[in-house]
Amino acid sequence: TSQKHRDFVAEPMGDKPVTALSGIGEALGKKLEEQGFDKAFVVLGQFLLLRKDRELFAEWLKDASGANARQAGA
Amino acid sequence: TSQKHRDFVAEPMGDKPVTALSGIGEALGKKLEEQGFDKAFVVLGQFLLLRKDRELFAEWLKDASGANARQAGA
Amino acid sequence: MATLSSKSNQELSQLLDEYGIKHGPVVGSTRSLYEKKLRDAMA
Repeated sequence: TSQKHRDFVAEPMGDKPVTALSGIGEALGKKLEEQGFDKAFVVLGQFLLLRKDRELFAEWLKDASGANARQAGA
Repeated sequence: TSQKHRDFVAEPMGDKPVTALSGIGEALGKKLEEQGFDKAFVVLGQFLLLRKDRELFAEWLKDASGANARQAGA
Repeated sequence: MATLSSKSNQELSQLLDEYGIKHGPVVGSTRSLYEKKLRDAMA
């Protein structure tokens, strides 16, 4: 998990699609893309804007994509 | 400059104050802090949300903190 | 609650502080989350 987290935060300069994020499958990816979160680095931006608060981020992710608690946690 | 940029995008896990960003002095830092952008990583979040578009980011920085073009560019 | 959506980002931020809701800057992409949390807190 910490490796996944390391990959996630090393993303600013990457260009991976949002579906590259663990826990984000096609369906969730599609919903996020529709709201402009098509790249992993945009989702990282949101995480940073939420002050890296995992709870806030999970709550946002659930609202934005309908992810369940487990997916949001991933 | 590229070094500054590398430092900036390596910031997700840092905890530096916003004033650590080149071009952001005390006065600008204070304005950004008032809007919740107290840490460099939060400003990075905004940069990523603006899809790493430097022009958009400079425009946002000017609006948010009154930075002039040179400061925003830095 | 119509009144929340008509508030400025700054006003929302102050309300979040008043209700003790931890938050980052209120910007386009985070605003709807914070409005929802404020509605819950006010309910």
